[in-house]
Amino acid sequence: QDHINPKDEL
Amino acid sequence: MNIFRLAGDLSHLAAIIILLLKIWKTRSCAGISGKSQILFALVFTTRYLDLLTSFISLYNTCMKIIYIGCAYATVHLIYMKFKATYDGNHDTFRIEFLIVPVGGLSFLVNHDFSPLEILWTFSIYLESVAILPQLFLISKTGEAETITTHYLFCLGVYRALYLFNWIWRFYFEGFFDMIAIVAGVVQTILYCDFFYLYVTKGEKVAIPS
Repeated sequence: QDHINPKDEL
Repeated sequence: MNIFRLAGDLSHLAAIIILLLKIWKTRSCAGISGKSQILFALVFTTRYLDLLTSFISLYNTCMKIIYIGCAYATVHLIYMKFKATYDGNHDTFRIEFLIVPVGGLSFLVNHDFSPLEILWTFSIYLESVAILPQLFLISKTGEAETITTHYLFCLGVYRALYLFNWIWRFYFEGFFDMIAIVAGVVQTILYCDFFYLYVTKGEKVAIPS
């Protein structure tokens, strides 16, 4: 899966 | 981290603090939609469950705890402590009409069919419409206190700044999350009507019902 969101944003 | 995301987070934090202080200092939640605050508490709860599973940074963890704490404190002030000042007659938006479709959509359109991912997706979709009860309340009463308009302005600006953050991250990091971007665009568009009134009217904002 490309562009996995690292969920590092609030 | 980039300047747009930091500015966005600080604007979001400012909005949350402004609202909490406004209710606490005036000992009144008149003109505030308790339903929107319930939705925001739900957004933070479903989005920040990863507090229990992953550590990103001290900043990330602290901000999440502050957001969740302030959200529940605000709901508590509205529905318990200053319940007598709650404008239940005007805060009548049916939030189940938001939660059910958003819940269904998060099952249909997500990046990964895992519990945490679906809850995250639910929180992203829900946040984009969570302000509707508040805007609906203001349109019904026909006006908003100045401090409430500052709260809404900061809240609206935060996600608009996040849009610039996503442009920045796409350009410099090749990162993009279509779900967050589309929801963020919808969320920001919902504020446009308010932004126009906030900028043109300055003082008392009267959203024509």
